[in-house]
Amino acid sequence: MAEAIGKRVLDKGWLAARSTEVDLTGVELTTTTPPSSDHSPWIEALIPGTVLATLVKNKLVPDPFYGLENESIIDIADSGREHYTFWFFTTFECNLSTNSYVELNFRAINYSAEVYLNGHKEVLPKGMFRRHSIDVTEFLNSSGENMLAVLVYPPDHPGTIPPEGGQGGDHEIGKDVAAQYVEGWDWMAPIRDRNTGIWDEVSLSFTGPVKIVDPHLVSSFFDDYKRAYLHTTVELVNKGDLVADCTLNIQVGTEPEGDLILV
Amino acid sequence: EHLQTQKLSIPAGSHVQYTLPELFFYKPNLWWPNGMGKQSLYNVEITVDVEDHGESDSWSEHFGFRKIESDIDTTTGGRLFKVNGEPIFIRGGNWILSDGLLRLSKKRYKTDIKFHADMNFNMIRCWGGGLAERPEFYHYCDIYGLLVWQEFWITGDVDGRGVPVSNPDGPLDHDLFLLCARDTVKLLRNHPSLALWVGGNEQVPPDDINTALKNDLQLHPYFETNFESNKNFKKEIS
Repeated sequence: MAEAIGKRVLDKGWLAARSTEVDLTGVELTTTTPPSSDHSPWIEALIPGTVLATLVKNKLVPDPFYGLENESIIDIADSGREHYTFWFFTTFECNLSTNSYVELNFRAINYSAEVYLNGHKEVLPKGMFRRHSIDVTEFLNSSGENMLAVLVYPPDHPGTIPPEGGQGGDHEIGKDVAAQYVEGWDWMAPIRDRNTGIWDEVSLSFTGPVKIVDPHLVSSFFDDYKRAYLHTTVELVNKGDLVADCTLNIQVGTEPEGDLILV
Repeated sequence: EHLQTQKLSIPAGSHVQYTLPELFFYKPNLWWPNGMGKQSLYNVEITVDVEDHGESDSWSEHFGFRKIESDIDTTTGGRLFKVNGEPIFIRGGNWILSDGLLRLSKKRYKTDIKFHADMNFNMIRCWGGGLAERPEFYHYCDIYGLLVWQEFWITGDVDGRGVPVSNPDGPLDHDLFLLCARDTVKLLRNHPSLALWVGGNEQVPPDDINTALKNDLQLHPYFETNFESNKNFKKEIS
């Protein structure tokens, strides 16, 4: 059954491993030698989430929010960035019909990453607050399993927490475009991995040759809100190699109230 | 129901921006903040069909008709907000994030945000040292009527006013900061609860970043004029 258009969230069956404990390359992981959860150092991963969330989930470090447990987790400043540089791995299947396209989307990654899909590599540039979309149509196995590995790097400037703590530690994190609270503040202790990880949704989007991107809805009002207009601007991408004659439809309906169902 | 269809032709391999003729609503149900009225939401669905292929993509999102204005009051120096022309007394709270390990869930967002509404709040301020909050956060703010003040990633302590003084010119890569800011605006801009973008916490971003943000975030003059004619224009982006 060919995939219907729409989005599929990839939030199950992820594995993780510390990069320094994996000898394989991303190409090998996603072609000849995929990992399995019953072989160390691979553990079950929490996606979306941070490296520390995965380590806490697997009880490899104590929960930092209990007592003084945070003190017993090594800080990235002392361990080095490679200690919190992690591989994440998963597999998925999909059935593509002709003239269909697939994009792999990361809604946010902290701080940069390399993506490998069935042996093909893409680099995700730096920045904690940006989306990434990769057209993976030509790299997919349209029948059978696809293997996806992501190597996630921490922020470039994780900083060092001074003995006296303080607002934002030594402020090094401010050199990056990332959340600054992670070096600690007067109301909280530092986060040991500086929130490194695939911290927001991972999804596949299936479309035909034309894709809708980031519609912008704006309302304008006149005559004391009696007269209103809804302005809609969309970006449309034609991925095909032929001119696309399209019909663009917009429908605006009121939300069903309570248990009233619109038929 | 409001339904509109447009025919257009898109060259192979191109990326176009297209504005549909505006849809007219007479006395729409307005979206109001918590405590001022209902949070009426419409469901907007956009689909594109391609000849000889069928439906190619679809997109849908909640939308609320509301007008939010805010200005600095010359007498008090404070910021006055109006929603749909009505002044509103802001009762707000600070927000850092749900969880320090970023285990962010819809269930947690719904609980946290409903809690703020139950406390009779009508605004949540997302502090600049935390996150640009996620669509799920804004979804529940739309539902429960919490206006959102969203700061970008600059704080006084880390960017030029802390002890020690550091990063007086903000992050090393200003282009990266603006790329992230623009992408974040595109991710969140349709939510009726989004009330105010703010450069940072206790600090003005570096001039070039601040000027670019102000320029990017002003309302396009296209939306200022009165509408009688159905105009639509298509602009090649690349």
